[in-house]
Amino acid sequence: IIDISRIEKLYDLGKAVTVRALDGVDLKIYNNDYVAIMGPSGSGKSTLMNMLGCLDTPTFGQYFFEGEDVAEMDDNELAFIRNQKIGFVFQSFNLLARASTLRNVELPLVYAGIPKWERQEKAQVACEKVGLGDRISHKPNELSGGQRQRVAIARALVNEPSIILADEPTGNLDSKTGEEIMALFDELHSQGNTIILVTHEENIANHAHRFIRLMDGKIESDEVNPNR
Amino acid sequence: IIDISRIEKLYDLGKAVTVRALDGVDLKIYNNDYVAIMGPSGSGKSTLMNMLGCLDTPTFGQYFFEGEDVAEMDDNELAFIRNQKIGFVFQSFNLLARASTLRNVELPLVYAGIPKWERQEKAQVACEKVGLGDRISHKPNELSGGQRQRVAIARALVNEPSIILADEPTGNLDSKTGEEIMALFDELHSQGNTIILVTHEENIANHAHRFIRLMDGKIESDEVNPNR
Ligand SMILES: Nc1ncnc2c1ncn2[C@@H]1O[C@H](COP(=O)(O)OP(=O)(O)OP(=O)(O)O)[C@@H](O)[C@H]1O
Ligand SMILES: Nc1ncnc2c1ncn2[C@@H]1O[C@H](COP(=O)(O)OP(=O)(O)OP(=O)(O)O)[C@@H](O)[C@H]1O
Ligand SMILES: [Mg+2]
Ligand SMILES: [Mg+2]
Repeated sequence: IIDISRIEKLYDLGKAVTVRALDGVDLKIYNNDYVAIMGPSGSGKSTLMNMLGCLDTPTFGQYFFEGEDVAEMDDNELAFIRNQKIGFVFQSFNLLARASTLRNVELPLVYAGIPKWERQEKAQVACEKVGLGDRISHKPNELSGGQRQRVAIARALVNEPSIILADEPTGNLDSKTGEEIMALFDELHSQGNTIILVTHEENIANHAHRFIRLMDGKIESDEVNPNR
Repeated sequence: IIDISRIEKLYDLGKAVTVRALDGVDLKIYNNDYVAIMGPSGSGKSTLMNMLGCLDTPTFGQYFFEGEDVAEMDDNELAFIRNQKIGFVFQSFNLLARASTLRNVELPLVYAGIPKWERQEKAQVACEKVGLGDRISHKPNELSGGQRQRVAIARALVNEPSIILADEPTGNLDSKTGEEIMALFDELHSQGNTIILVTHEENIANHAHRFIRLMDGKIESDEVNPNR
């Protein structure tokens, strides 16, 4: 369902310095894949995730999403993909500072045109699934780091997307809460959805079926999870 | 050197709901301690760290820092503690968005009145120690999550404080980079400094000599690291 070839993302910093965040990436993701992307800090994982989520465009290379060239899509098609087909959990959460938890989680449903009573109900359910049922009126600065991370996760899942891209979803969570979130992802995977997560923790990665390792903007290895 | 007793931090959210972020904490930290604070998401770890770092005041209870009551200190004394005695690594980094890495790291030296050439040199050294020597002119949005985390770490260390408070310092780092940062903390500890870190990862916690576990705003256990 995702086919990217020869993807490069270059940042030109003047003075003849170019940062090669992605330096030639070929990757195919299939329906119902469960992928863990790993690699050193700065190796290009978030940049790759932003490409896959249609949130950023490559400097070179091609991206076919469900058989169609993303570079040829208009704004409406792209918005539909980002809002309804893909659920994205950002490494730095990207929550609205002045909105409550419930409002933050309900935002994708607003863009999807869901009526008010229905979206508040769906947002409430999503909050309960990540253990934040008693935090729905808190704003982000009234939440702990791990609670903010869970708001970002609930928001990504509320539109029931079939592809979930999660960038370090358990980075701020203790082991028990982290495993509760992973149980949620496992369940979504068993329902037929596609899960791609970036993580640096081996026991979190172990839930996935396929390991992709990045190094200096390139894919170093792409293999079946040896522990399954 | 740090003596807190019966510390409570309560948030009043109206409608007769009170969040008890810290619910009666007694704690003594000694010179050259190496402490790992652990506990579930939302259990009060960051709130406790903010108390210890004199960045927030308790609702009830007392805090003696090096024998003096923090509640009796004036703004100058508190500023001196926060800027020179304690180095604080925030869970959400708190970097200046419009400033470069070097400028962000050099900030505590500006407040300490260090002259320009000397602080740029010290900031450069601090950046190299966390592996960011080639990222000094990047702004935060031009850095990866783990790189931003390392800017926050370099900034906390640049004034050579004797007490380091680090809230999830390796949450966004792969294992290898995380161990490089822990080697840095181990070295600082061996030089006589006091290290207090919040972490949810067992192998990171294992560098510490003393484990404190929080649960629902209270200390559940406080023991020597059984693995040492
Ligand atoms: N300004 C606030 N108003 C209301 N509640 C708050 C506020 N700040 C924090 N809290 C609550 O206090 C509790 C403790 O928060 P804290 O940030 O200390 O947790 P933590 O242990 O650091 O969690 P994490 O591991 O997720 O970072 C949380 O349940 C949080 O919702
Ligand atoms: N706007 C930008 N300008 C210049 N360089 C950038 C920019 N954005 C990212 N980079 C660089 O691209 C590289 C890859 O960044 P990316 O965020 O993808 O890394 P990552 O693998 O997610 O790292 P981490 O594990 O630390 O989150 C980094 O070295 C970073 O400094
Ligand atoms: Mg990243
Ligand atoms: Mg915290």
